[in-house]
Amino acid sequence: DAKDDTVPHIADKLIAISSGKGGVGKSTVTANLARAFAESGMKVGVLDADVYGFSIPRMLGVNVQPTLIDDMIVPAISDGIKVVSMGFFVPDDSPVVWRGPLLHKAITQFMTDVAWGDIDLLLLDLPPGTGDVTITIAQKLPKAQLVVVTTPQPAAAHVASRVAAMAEKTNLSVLGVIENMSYYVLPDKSREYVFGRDGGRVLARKVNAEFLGEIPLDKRIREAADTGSSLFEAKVADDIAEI
Amino acid sequence: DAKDDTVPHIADKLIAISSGKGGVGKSTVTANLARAFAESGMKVGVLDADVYGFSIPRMLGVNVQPTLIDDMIVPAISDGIKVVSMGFFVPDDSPVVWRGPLLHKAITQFMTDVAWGDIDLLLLDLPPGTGDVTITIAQKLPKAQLVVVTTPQPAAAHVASRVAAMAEKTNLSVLGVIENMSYYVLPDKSREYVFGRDGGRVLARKVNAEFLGEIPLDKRIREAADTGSSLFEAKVADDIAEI
Ligand SMILES: Nc1ncnc2c1ncn2[C@@H]1O[C@H](COP(=O)(O)OP(=O)(O)O)[C@@H](O)[C@H]1O
Ligand SMILES: Nc1ncnc2c1ncn2[C@@H]1O[C@H](COP(=O)(O)OP(=O)(O)O)[C@@H](O)[C@H]1O
Repeated sequence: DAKDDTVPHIADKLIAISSGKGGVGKSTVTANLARAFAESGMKVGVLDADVYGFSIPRMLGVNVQPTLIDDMIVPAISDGIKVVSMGFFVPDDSPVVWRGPLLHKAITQFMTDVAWGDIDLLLLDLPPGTGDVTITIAQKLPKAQLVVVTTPQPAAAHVASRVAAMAEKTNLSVLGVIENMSYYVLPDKSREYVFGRDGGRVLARKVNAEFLGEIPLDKRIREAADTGSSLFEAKVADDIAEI
Repeated sequence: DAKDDTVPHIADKLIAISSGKGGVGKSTVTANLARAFAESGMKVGVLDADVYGFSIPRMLGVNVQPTLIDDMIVPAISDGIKVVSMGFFVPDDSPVVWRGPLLHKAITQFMTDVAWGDIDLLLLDLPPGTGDVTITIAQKLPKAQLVVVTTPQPAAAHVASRVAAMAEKTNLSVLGVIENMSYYVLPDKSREYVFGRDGGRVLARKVNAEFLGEIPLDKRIREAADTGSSLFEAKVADDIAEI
């Protein structure tokens, strides 16, 4: 049973952030959740396991490589947040084609050989979708909870059954759904729902989970993610911090 | 050599639409290109090979299943466009986990056993990314050209080297790059570059291909895609038709 090789205890709270497909803002939400929790005083670690696009280091402004001491990976630290990304170990432009046994070995090493120290919460940025890479990682997590990031399109709710099926298969509970790019705030403060409405609420109902909130489509969110700076300076993250 | 089992001649022009990651609007662009070419008088076929998210039938308003005559798939027709999707043959909510030999067989059948009839142009909606499914499909195409859909973020240009590497590996030439969600038009007609600027042009330069144009982030594009209606009624597609 794949469950037997779950990783040893890392932190009291372990939240894996997932999405049905790429481009919905999963990594952006992970980076901002990490900041929001750190800002509230928690000791936070982030493991970037999105093998198809490692963007957490950039979004958290991490420019240094983690170090290896006695065969253990010591995370990089930025704004008090500990960060380990599989991307640190892959040359920048090489297409990561992780397959089967190589992937299993790399993931296990990332999850067992990191000296996280004393952290309260570990956030894990999962690969998008519910393919075998995502399932492999999810199966190794002990008592993790899943947060699903989606966009407002009703079609996005279609992925619900796949995420729920994955959560069941890997013994994870779905903590909640965060809807991203929910609306664009016009100069007159009215809202335009560019991608439609209610995809997040429909998804939360379908997987019996809580709807955790909406995040606006806002240029400042993208600028903060591109420069690795904290959203808090832009004061846009109030929505996210409340989550 | 995988090239030996390329598909027989389908149409004079074969364009495969790809993207570095999901959620950039690849299928939306494919559907709108199909309409733009059909509107200009060409006989167009669309093969939806995006095994991770079959959205072409919905976007082209196709509600009927294709039929099987003498073991050949006869495409569904909507607004004069012939459509075949692997999604027709997969139950709606079942997570498609196509692997290895099963996938090869399904793809080959879709590409050789369809009675396209006399078409001028075949558009092929590839799966997002440059993983082995995408490469498998691309290797079966005879003289196809690749169009890459991207969004404006500079990070999106990172996928360039992977798309170029894929094109080289599969003997496809990169026809050009289309940038989608380039800007949001405010009520006063000024433009807000929500996702940044120039990712498309940077990508086109990196892969030595033409920059084919920008498509705005516009609610009407999403509404047309969700209802399977033609953008032309919304007169938003002028940009796309010019491409
Ligand atoms: N709410 C938002 N407003 C504006 N841009 C956003 C928002 N969320 C994400 N983005 C941008 O969209 C792009 C995709 O986000 P990312 O987090 O990389 O998605 P994913 O991890 O789901 O692939 C990034 O350029 C990011 O900056
Ligand atoms: N230019 C655009 N403006 C507004 N919405 C768009 C635009 N392009 C795509 N969309 C919407 O974004 C979502 C993702 O598009 P889709 O074509 O499914 O992406 P992909 O095929 O790359 O995964 C869809 O809901 C679509 O309607």
